[in-house]
Amino acid sequence: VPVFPWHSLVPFLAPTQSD
Amino acid sequence: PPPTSSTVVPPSLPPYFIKGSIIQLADGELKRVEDLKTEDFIQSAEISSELKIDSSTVERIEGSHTSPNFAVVQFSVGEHRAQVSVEVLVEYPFFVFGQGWSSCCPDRTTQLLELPCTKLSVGDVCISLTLKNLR
Repeated sequence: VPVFPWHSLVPFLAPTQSD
Repeated sequence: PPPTSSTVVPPSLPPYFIKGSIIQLADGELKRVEDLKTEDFIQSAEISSELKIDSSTVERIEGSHTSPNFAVVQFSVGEHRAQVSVEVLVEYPFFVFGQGWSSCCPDRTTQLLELPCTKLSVGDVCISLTLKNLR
């Protein structure tokens, strides 16, 4: 049975930081 | 104006959203995808050395110009309220704080994945990830 890491379920939204 | 970026999620549903999929939390605990709670994500992110949880508020949901099977969801991410739009299949589930899995078309999500799901709406606050110490 495959086991998936928790973070694969969460979209990775990394905005460009302006400061 | 806030910075804007755009992300396209691959046009297939990942296998880990299917009901019964086994998910490993950061502390090693195993849970089924449909049993995950907001605290599981928060606690896992606290353990993680690289990732942190950000709040992403749904600002707009509209149909994709590419295909009727897709939707474009615009988020306001983190304390900087950066605008990020994501093009996803309408059945693609997001985890809403305190609520659980939600998608643009929960009927399709339940039909295709058997994952219990509610309707994603403008104003919902979704769990997303960014890198720690990103600056």
